[in-house]
Amino acid sequence: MNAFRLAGDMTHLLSIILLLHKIRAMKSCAGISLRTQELYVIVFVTRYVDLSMKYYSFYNSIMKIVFLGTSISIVWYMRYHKVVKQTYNKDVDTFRHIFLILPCFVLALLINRAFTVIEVLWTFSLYLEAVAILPQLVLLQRSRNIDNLTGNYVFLLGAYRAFYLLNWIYRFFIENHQVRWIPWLSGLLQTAIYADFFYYYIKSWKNREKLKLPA
Amino acid sequence: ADQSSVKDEL
Repeated sequence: MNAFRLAGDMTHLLSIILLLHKIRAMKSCAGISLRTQELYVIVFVTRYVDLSMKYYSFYNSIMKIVFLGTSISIVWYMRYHKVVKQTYNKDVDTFRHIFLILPCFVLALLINRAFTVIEVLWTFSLYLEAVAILPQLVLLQRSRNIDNLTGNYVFLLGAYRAFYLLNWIYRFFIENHQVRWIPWLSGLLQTAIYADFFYYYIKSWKNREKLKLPA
Repeated sequence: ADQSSVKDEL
């Protein structure tokens, strides 16, 4: 495993720890999109169906279990925890899941490496992950007040994908891995979606201002 | 290179 891949996984893990900290310590999920979190559960469940069938490494299995467990518990807190659920911005988190899930599923049926259940589900999870942040970005845009934890959470999620791009470049040139268009292009799209957010995040950080996205 | 070059990722 190269340094970029590890950095990617660690920023991903850190983003989840940050969000769980906000939820468990602050008892708040203000500014967090339940839609996006539910999409992540679908992403992990459909991608990791091979967990019980194929063993890659101890690290790989543990991380998969952590991502599955944490994403499910985040959704549980936001939906059912009697204090946390009161802080959820239900009225502004209106992005419909189906508008993302359906096109991604159709695309996965049409464009995949092999027409098998596991492979189509895996491809679907890549397409869905690429766009799963959209409800969260829409929610941020509608929020007058973005707290630091939420801003940092989204920034780390974007950083995770940027590190994965570097990881693929490294693997291709240094480790002579094959060209893999489906994960590469969906990963590239996923990172590009953060470009606007990155711009305002870094700007607010440089000017020591509170993060605010233009409506 | 191996077949599962992307599948060992998360």
